[in-house]
Amino acid sequence: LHLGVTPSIIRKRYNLTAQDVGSGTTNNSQACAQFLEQYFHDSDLAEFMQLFGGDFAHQASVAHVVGQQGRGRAGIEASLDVEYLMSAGANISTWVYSNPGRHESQEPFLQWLLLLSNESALPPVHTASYGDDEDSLSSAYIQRVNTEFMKAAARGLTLLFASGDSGAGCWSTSGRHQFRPSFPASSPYVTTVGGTSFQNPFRITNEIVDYISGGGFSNVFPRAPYQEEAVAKFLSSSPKLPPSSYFNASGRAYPDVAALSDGYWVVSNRVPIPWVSGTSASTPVFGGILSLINEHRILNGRPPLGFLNPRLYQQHGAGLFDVTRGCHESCLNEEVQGQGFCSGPGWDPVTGWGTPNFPALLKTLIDP
Amino acid sequence: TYSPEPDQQLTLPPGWVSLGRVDPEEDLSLTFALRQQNLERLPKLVQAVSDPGSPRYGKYLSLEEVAELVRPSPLTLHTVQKWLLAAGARNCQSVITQDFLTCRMSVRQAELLLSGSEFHRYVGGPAETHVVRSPRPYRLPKALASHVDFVGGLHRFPPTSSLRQRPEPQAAETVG
Repeated sequence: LHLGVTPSIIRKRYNLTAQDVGSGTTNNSQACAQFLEQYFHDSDLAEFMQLFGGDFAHQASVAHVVGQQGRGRAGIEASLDVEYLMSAGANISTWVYSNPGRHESQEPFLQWLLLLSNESALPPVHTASYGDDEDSLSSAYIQRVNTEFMKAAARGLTLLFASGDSGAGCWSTSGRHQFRPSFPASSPYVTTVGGTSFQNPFRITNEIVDYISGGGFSNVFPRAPYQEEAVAKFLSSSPKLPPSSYFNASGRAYPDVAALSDGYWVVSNRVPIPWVSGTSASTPVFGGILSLINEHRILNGRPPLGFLNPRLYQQHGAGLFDVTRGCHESCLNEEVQGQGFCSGPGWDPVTGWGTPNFPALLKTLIDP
Repeated sequence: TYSPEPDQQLTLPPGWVSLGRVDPEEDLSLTFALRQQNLERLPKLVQAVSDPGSPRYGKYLSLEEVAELVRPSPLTLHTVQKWLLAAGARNCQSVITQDFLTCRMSVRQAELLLSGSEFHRYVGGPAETHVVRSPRPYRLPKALASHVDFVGGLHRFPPTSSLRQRPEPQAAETVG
């Protein structure tokens, strides 16, 4: 029995042993980016690790902060990002991009993209919980940001984005309801992370869909070539597809993967806070696990994983626990009654290929 | 003139309130996304270094190599810099890939440069953040249409977190 998700629950569920930590001998690193005017406190991280980090080697502080750490209260999202990236990707040097571009007229997310284009040596894995409704952004902006993601992928950076916390989303145009995809989650050049819950929230059991897990089909980007087979199979086999007028079946489908997103303990402003949920929690966990895999790859003289999706889909999600139960939320109307897509065998637009089973995932991603 | 972002949503996100126009002499920082080159080669390149079946799998480019590939043309760099200098923008900084330019200028200069724009100060979000944005679309001289993708710092507000603390699951129901 447990009273919510802590690092040891994450590590048990995803089969991370005490040996599965950074070796401390490589130049491996990982980063999380904050765009929400939120800051983390070193003292919270220290307290978190004191409370929850007893059974694995870990670093007690962030290695590098890019941007300014404001004064005042810590933010719960910033605290969670750092605490769980450093628990899943334990003992690996961790950077925090803290609200780059603080000037009132700057866009922190855009400034982060500029930083990526201005630093030669960057951590291989970057996690970010940022998203906007696709329809709210100009196509000039979306296309250019997508190009920035391509530049990062060409350099071997793994960019992980939370898939969002409104399920399939919902909006109505001229009286017709549709699902509402999110960006950057819908970019074909990032790896998007959905969310799950334990089937029994007080035990370490198999995982089911967390109803808030963002997912769906882009209205801007066509289906990515690497996911052609997986998405076609889902669309042809899913027993409970929403009405076709609700989504663009030929769009880039997401998420690609998932991890637990429900019931986290976070320490923020010195207070342990239970039952915190959102795909902002699953994203640093998946990021940390990819950093552990990079650690093994680097120790074997291999390059870091880079842009993961082509390989992930080619291997049909091998090394991941398939989540096959549950549907995420969507429009609360008579037609779909609040239900979006439902998970099923293989890839689905709710949890992607599923959640990490570290030893199996390591085995499939260590070579080449 | 032309509007680079005609389809950008301009409505005020919930939770943000306008504090009125910004003083014309106040300082702004705007980011110009310059048109890149050779973009049609990027997707293949990404596929080549990301597909385990490719001979170039894992052979990533350095930032300098990416810069070499996508760097804006000399004409683009010259046209935009000339336009900014003529408007009095000083203190512009670029990045290694030279495809972004961040300049500081006064509100007055910005509103002249980006016709139609009107800068207001807003307050909002959980941390009572102050931002300066324009609720009205901006336009650029037509001569820049093939040199600038968009201008950042006018329309997109900082996001708010969607993390939630949920009520504790009903113990009896699930444990049973």
